[in-house]
Amino acid sequence: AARPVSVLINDPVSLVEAYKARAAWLVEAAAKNLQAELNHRKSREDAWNVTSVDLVRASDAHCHYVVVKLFTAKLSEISNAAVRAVVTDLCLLYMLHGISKNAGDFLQAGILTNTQVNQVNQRVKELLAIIRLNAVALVDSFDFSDNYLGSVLGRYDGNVYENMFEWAKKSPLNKTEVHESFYKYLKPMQAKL
Amino acid sequence: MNADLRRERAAATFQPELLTNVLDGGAERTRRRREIEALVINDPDFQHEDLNFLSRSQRYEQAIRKSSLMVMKLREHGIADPDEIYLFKSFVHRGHPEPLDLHLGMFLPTLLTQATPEQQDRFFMPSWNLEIIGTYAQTEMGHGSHIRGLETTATYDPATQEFILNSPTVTSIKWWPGGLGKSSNHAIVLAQLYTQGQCKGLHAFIVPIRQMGTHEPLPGITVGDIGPKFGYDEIDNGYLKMDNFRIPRENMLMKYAQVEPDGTYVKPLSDKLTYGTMVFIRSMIVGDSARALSRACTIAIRYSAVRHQSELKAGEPEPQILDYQTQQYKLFPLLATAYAFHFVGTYMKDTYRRISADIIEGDLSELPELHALSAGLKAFSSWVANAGVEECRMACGGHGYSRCSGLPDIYVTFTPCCTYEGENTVMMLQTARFLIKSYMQVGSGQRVTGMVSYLNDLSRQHIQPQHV
Repeated sequence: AARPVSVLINDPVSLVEAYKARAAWLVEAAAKNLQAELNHRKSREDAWNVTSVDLVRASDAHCHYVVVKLFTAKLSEISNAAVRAVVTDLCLLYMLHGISKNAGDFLQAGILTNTQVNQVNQRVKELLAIIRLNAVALVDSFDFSDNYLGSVLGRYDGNVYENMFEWAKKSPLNKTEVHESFYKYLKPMQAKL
Repeated sequence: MNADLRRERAAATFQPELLTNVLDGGAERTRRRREIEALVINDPDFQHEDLNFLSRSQRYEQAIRKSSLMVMKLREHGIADPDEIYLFKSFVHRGHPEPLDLHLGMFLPTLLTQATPEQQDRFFMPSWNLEIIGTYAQTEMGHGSHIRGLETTATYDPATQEFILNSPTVTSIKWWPGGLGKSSNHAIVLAQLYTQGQCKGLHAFIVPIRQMGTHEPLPGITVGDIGPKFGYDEIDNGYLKMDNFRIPRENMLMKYAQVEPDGTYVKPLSDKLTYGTMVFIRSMIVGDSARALSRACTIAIRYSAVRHQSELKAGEPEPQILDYQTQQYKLFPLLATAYAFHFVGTYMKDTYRRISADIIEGDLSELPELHALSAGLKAFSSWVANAGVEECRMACGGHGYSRCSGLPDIYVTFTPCCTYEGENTVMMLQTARFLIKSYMQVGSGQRVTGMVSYLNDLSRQHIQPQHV
């Protein structure tokens, strides 16, 4: 049954309601399917097993709802306006991308219309361009030291290629210019051919 | 500094330091976290060759060396807060698992939460001082998430007031626990308790497995390393077979359930209490998902800002990869997810601590929801993060495949989260059990609280409430 949810796609709180409605819808659908199996006089264990795909979907939707609810709740705790703005963009992207990826649920449950799903897809692309400006600063904020990150590609100073070359030169295979296997196998083989 | 990154950072519309403070939970915590990391980075004892260039045995040896030093340095620096210990440990091992992980993360917390005061007097300090090096042996070769199916038995012998621990079949051999193969000399073993001829279900027992001092396996104990794995080279995941191995009655963890000297069994308040440690670890895995995904995003996004390739407009210089919408579409939703999971991870840690305190007060009312939520979020976040790390690796092109990128290590170190501490599908079905139960309660006119309270709003379509 459709849920009287009017979704404002730029309002995190409204999107949380949409996720809540989706979770409720999937939990109810799983429960009804389970009941239908029980009505076919299946044992409870069998009924549970032949409904488990629905049950996992319901749990997944419930968890997704919990994540968006907690993420949205966090926004109001961020005191600095500039930081709150960028994290709000991330929150919106997370939720709209989730709707886009699970559009079937939102459409089937009558939570969103086709037009709204199109708006969601468009809004996702707009948010990509908005977040692009701050992408590097957003990962810098995780504050991983190079020592902890352990990645030449992800070095803070970005001097990737020269360090990649230095790293490769340290490969154990490079301890000698000619690896001992050349003398043990390649050379004898060449001599025989 | 690479010019692209310099330009990116100059264009930011916010101060990363302020957001770092939000992630840490305050500026002081940021300062302290950096202080702890500096202790490690500036300590020559913790420097070593790139692990990628070492054999498995050398990696295990490095890990044991650093873990042994770590324990002493923790004392030297006076670090005792559990969160700070965890930080110090992850900086020492740079996000890699280490042989003492289960000792610190499972053995000690289980002693704290499931042992009686007398047992704590006997076991805790030697464990804190690493005389006792413990692990947590639950999973068996043939039995994983369905822990009620474990085969290991602990049969009580009232004549000698001992439990006889036994691995009756090959499939009952304990398999996987970290640190079990070569490092530990004790294990907390989960086994089916038999007393007065009846099975009383799963209980935890402290089992010595190696001789103190010589570290030789004890008679009746067969223990060893299970061999190379997809990753976790630093860890001696092990096997444990017990051949009617006897331990004193006092070695059963008896805070909640007890066995009297004559063999009488005393039931615990709730059978879910034995799983307390597992709920703790599942709650932490949400934070681990955030950390793995954050690291992968950091690498992929910085590299995508440095890497120039292809042509967007004919004749113009190759653009940064990060300017392609398709690259943004791969990485930015994952970046948003990393932030989301970070906040949820903090929530789960705080909630676990709050409800654990309630449990100690005897209030178990929120335990079922915590049990269900930690299982579900562990599965949800680890599945998404696992796929996300792999997406980041591929977003780095061929270089992402090289171990110099760090991404293969992040992946092979993180992916076990999807199967350990309960296989994810099983976790999801545990959450579903709680959801259906709550739905039935609503159907029979009761109201439900907590994260499932939205079910109260469902229309009153009557389903015959049957227990499933």
